[in-house]
Amino acid sequence: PQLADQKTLARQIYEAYLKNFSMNKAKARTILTGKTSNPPFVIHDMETLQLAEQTLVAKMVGSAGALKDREAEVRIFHCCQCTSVETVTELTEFAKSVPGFSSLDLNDQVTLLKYGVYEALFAMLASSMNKDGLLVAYGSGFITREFLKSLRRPFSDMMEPKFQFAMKFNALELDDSDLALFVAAIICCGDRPGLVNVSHIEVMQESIVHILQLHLLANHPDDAFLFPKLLQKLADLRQLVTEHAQLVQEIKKTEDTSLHPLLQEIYRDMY
Amino acid sequence: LKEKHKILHRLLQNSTSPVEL
Repeated sequence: PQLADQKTLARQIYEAYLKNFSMNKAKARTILTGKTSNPPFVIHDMETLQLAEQTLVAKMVGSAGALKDREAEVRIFHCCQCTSVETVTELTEFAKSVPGFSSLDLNDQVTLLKYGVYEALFAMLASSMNKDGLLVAYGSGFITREFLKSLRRPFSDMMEPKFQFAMKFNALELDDSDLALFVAAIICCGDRPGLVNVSHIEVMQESIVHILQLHLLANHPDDAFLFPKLLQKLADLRQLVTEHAQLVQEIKKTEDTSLHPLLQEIYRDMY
Repeated sequence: LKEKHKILHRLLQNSTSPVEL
């Protein structure tokens, strides 16, 4: 009966993942490996960026809006924020579908999301990346790594660490069923600062991590060390988010850009 | 904590309210 319960929980989490995220690894890999009839529009310089803004991301940039005359770096930063806000919204819905999460203390739910969403976001972002670039605008565009590197500082420092993480993370060859449990494990983490009912969350975390371990053994029988490797990725993601939060604070201080109120809430007093 | 995270709090309590982009 216990094994049946574990399989049910794993299935519920995977279904919640497929239902709540507009992009997943299977979809992204289909596009990135050229198996779609509509290949993504490649953004590799200022000209192709402008073309993409007029078509793919017109809604996000607001072609008639305040950002129209701003420099490319600021417009790209704004687009990144829009995507982040959408993913945080999706992650919140996903978290609410994880059995037990909604019955946690509401303050603890806020804390788990505050500290977990960016780690989860960067773990999932890897699915949309290859060594040459990143899918954007729901897979209708592909922005090259070289173009992102060529932006002026500090904006050029934004994505390269995520590419470096993604290349190592993608080498583990996780699929969406693995990622669903991994993202749930990131969110249900008992050592976030300021949690009230730690033991309640630790019970949830233990069962999710245990299911993740069993699932990896069954889904990747050739890689016996996949589970410990993934545990190390949790630590790497925490470091990646710490550095990202510092960079965003620097941009906020030195650049004339606004930060979305939801992201401000998350970054404020984070680390 | 809820006071400092009003949007997160709202997202947790109500899935239908959109977040302005």
